Amino acid sequence: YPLNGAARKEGSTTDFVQQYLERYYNLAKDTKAFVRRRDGGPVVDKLREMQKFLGLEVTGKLDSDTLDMMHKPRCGVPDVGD
Amino acid sequence: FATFPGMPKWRKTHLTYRVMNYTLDLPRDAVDSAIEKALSLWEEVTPLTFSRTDEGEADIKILFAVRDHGDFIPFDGPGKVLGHAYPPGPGIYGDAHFDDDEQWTRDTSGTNLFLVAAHELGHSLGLFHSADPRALMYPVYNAHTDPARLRLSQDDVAGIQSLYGSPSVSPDDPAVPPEPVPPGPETPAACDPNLSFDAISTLRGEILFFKDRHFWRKSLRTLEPGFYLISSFWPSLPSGLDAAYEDTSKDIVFVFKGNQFWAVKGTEAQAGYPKSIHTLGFPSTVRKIDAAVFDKEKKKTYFFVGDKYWRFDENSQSMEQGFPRLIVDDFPGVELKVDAVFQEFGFFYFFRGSLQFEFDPDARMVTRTLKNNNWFYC
Repeated sequence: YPLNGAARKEGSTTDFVQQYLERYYNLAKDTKAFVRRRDGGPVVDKLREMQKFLGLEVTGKLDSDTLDMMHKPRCGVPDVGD
Repeated sequence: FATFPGMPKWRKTHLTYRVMNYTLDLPRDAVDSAIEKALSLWEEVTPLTFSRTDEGEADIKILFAVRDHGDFIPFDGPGKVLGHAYPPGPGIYGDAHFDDDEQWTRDTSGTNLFLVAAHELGHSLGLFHSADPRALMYPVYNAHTDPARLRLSQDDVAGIQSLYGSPSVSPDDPAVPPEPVPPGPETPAACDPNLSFDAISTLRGEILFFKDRHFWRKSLRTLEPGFYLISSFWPSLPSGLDAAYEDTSKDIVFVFKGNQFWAVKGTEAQAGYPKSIHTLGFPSTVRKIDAAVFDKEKKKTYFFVGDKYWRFDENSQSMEQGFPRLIVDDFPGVELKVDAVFQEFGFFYFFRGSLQFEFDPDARMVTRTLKNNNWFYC
C-alpha cells in the first residue's frame, strides 16, 4: 500500500532518529520508537541523554533544535561508550 | 573531556603516521599540510612527536574511503558522518578514516579537512568525545570555525594531558606513562609454557598479571600485552605479590603480600595502608593470602588460603559467618590450591602453575581448562 506523504515523512524521521540514537547513544536495536510509554521509555531517555551531552535543552522531545542537531555533519564515533 | 573505555593510549611518545591515499577534492600537498597541521596541534601540548612514513606499517594510518571500506562501519554518503577514527592500539587501532563523499576543502566552503583531521586524530591519540561545545573533540562539525584561528580548547588540552602529560615535564613525571620494559634474560617471558603468576587483578577494564617485580597489562582491545615494572606505576608497592583484586564498585585495587595489604586507585596509592590482613577478620593462623577475587554481582570478595576460602562482604565490610570452607566443596574441578584468580565475562579464572581453570559460578563447574598464558595469545 503506498503511504501518503505525511505518513511517509513521519516514518522516515522516526527511522532516522532511531538509527541516530542506536549509532551514537547505544539505543537497543529492537527498541520501538513508536511505542508510547508512561515513563517515556528508552527512546525518550536516549533523547534526553543526547540533548544533555550536546548542550541542548533537555526535554526528551524531538523538537526542532534536536532534529536540526541530528542532521548536522558530525564525527562517526559514538558519543557514549559501551 | 572523556577518554575511551579502558583509557587506551600510546605507550611511546614518538608515533608514525602514513597517508594511505588521497581525495581528489584537494591537491596532495593540501592534504599533507592539513594532516601535518592537525598533528602539530596535539604535538604542541604534549610530549608526543610524529613522523611521516610512506611505506609499511604506521601507528596512525590515514585514508579516504566511501561507503563500505572494510572496517564494518560504512560511511553514509554526502553529509552526516564526515569521518571516524580508532583509539590507540595495533592494526586498525589509531587509524583515521575520512568519508570521501564529502567535498573536502581548504577553506570552509565545503568540509574543511584540517578541522575534521584535528578532531579525528584526537581520537587516534585516545580522546573520546567531549560534551563541551567549545572543544575540538565535540562531536558535531562547526562550519563557522575559522581554520586559521583554530586552537585547542582548555578541555582538549586537559584531556590530552591527562593521557600524556605536558611537553615540559620530564620523563620521570608520573603524568607521562612509563615506557614498557624491554624483555631481557632476567625478565619472565609471557609465552614461557612453564610461566606461573603471583597474582592477577582487573583494573578499569584491563587485566594485570603480576610476576615478581613485573606485570603484564592486557587490554581486551589489544592483542599484545604491555610489560612493566610494578614500581613504575606504584613505587610504594612491594614486588612478589601474593594476591590482588579490584573492587570495581570503589575503583580500588587491593594487593596482598604476607600479612599486609595495600590499596591503589589508578596509579595513586591510598593513604592509611599497608594494613594487616587480620583487620579483615582473618584468624591469626592465616599468615598470607594465596589469591583473591571480587564478585561484581554479589559484591563479595573470595579469599583463597591453602585448600580453603573465606568470603568477605564488601557492603558490611565483614567476613561472613560459616567460613572458611573447602575450595573443592564449592569450586569442584578447581585444584586444591590456587595461585591467582580473577573474574571476567561472568566466569572465575583460577590459575595454578601453568594451568588455568574457567569456572562457571552459576553452573558450579569448570567449563574449560586452558594454558595459563592464553590471555597473551601465545
